[in-house]
Amino acid sequence: KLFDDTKDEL
Amino acid sequence: MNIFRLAGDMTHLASVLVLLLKIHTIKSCAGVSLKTQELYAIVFATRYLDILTSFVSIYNTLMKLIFLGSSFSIVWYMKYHKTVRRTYDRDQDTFRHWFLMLPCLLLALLIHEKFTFFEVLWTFSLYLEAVAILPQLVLLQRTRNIDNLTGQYIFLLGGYRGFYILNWIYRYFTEPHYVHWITWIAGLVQTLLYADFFYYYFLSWKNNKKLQLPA
Repeated sequence: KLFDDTKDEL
Repeated sequence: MNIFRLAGDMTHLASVLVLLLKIHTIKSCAGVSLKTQELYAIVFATRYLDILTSFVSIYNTLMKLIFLGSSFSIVWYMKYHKTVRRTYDRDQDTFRHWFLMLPCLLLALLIHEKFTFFEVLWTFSLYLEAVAILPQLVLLQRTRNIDNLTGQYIFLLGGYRGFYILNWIYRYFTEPHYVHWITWIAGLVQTLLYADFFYYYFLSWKNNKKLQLPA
């Protein structure tokens, strides 16, 4: 996975 | 999603809408820094590279599309629209944005969570967003003649940053393992850059006078 799950902000 | 994050996103959205409203209906971009708008377009382009590969929610994808679309269309309007581009304060907006981009790129290459292409660009976008408002603040200082919409645009952008800090504090205490030093420090620096502007904005609001910055 390129991005971890906490990168959910804009 | 907590209330602070939502409030932050909505003020961010409102700021973009205010700017588009000014450009669309008044057909003017007076007092708006093209340098800052170009930097934001780069910020969103480098941060949302994952738009096709990682899906968080419809809300997230939709907002990413809005920020990408609006930032690039604002740049397009200021550069190419036949009436709007004539209102651009070209001679005053002389900030060298390379001086902001290069250090941000170097810093992202040095300080990041993981040394991968996407991660470094994502980190670069955080650093760049932190300082992207500087050309706008310099232009504001130079033109001195600030119309309401431009003032509101910057006020809403600053509000968005403030709400994000509250969001991080909330998430830190409610979510396990929620620690993002790079995001927090870059975000804090960004918010501090608005402090001076906010001070004068509130002063003019309190005295019910037009916003004016000291020379």
